[in-house]
Amino acid sequence: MEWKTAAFTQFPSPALREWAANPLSKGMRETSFGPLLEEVEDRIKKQQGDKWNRDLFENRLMGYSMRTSQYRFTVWKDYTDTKAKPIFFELYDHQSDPKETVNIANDNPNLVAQLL
Amino acid sequence: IEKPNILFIAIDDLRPELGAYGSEVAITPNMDALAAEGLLFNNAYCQEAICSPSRASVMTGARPETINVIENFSYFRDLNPDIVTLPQHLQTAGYETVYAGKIFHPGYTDEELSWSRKAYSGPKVEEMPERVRGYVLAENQEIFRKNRAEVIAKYGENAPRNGLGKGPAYEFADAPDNSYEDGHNTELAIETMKEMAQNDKPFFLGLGFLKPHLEWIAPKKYWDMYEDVDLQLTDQHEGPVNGAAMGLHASFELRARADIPNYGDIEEEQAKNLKRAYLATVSYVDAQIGKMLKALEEEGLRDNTIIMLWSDHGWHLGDMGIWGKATNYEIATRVPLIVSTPNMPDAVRGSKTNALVELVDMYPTLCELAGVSIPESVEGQSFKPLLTNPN
Repeated sequence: MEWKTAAFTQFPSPALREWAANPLSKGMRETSFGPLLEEVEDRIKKQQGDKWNRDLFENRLMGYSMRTSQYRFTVWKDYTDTKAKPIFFELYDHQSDPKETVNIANDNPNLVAQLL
Repeated sequence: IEKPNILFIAIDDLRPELGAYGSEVAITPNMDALAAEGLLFNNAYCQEAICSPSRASVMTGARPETINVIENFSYFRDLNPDIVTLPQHLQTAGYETVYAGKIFHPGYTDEELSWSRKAYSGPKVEEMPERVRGYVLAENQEIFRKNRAEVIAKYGENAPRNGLGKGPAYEFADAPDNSYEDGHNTELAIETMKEMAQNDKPFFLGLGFLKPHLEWIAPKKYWDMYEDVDLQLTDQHEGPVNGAAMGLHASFELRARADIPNYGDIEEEQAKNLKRAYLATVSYVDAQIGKMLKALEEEGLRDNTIIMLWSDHGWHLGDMGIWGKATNYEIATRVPLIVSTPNMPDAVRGSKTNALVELVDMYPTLCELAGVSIPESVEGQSFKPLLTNPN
């Protein structure tokens, strides 16, 4: 019997949508969440370098994730622009790494291209 | 052909931490028994690991972006006035549809179109304790009131900060099951089911549990069940090596609670108490499910009722250094899903399937099982074939 080969999920960045719709509430930075938000933001800035853009990272970034029988593959991109290029990939091999401890996307460009 | 009834059991924030899913610590005999009589899905995934988008997707059969619900502040009906929800669709096929507890996201419950009647409100309900939303202990109610008042004074009633100004993360009062909302709602659902059993119409009964969502509050006897259980914390305290910085968060949901530090580490002793509290509320929900299933049996309806049990998403209990949901990782997106149908082959009962399924698939599956057409707007795929051929 043929069956679906992937399950899809998504989540916007930053992971604060339980309390903030788009655009992210400006006042949020003045609450006790402010320093936590900045902590997350600093981590993203450090990772993204020149690609950092507050509007993108607060209001337009979406992680699209696909779970196949073997892999979890996640693409982070501007969800308001279907033609926008992904800015980050995550790939986890559930056969060898069921807890998703190591992102192997950079080591597997062909597999990333195939899954994309 | 007599149409089957449908008991649709939704659980909030329940990761697959059940005996039936291999947990060595969770005490969940009733959900385990349901799994022993039905089919357990090992690889079921939500469409977004947060309440409103996940539930709106389930109930409309469409993916979050299709209906433009990707956060907790958009009402699917405002954005999709013509979309047909699962219970709304079943009504057209002759079903009576009703819910108790949390099926849709609170405030976005589609009262007019999805539900054909209100839950039971007869005399027996009046004998129940006054509906309690939240803490039973007066001191915790006071902490909540005080914190909430401070937030409202500072930011205003309508500020999008309804996650702030909370009470303690957990409470286990020496009180009966129906002192807390899930127990009350279960009694409501049972009385509603008995009432509907007298009708000619088949029913779709949604019973939605608010736990194990924070705050973890339940009767003390469920906390006591874990007194001698050796609870191990996760050994994965960091996010993935080379993972996406934007893929993780700072446990905002837990840190909004009064007794949790706003920043820094969660101490081991506190982490163990939090895990115990989570599991205790899972056991509380499990006990209510047992009552519901027993009542269904006693009413003679079990043999003609489809039971579908699911959770809106998973939850990080410190995994990857996070307490909460709201990620794209396995721990937040994999969910428990158990289905029992009246005519399921004996060979299938009690088995598990590794087939990939998505929560968006539940809508078309129930349509097929009920012999009802599947609306064109539905994006899921019926997994009815798995119910006879799980391999």
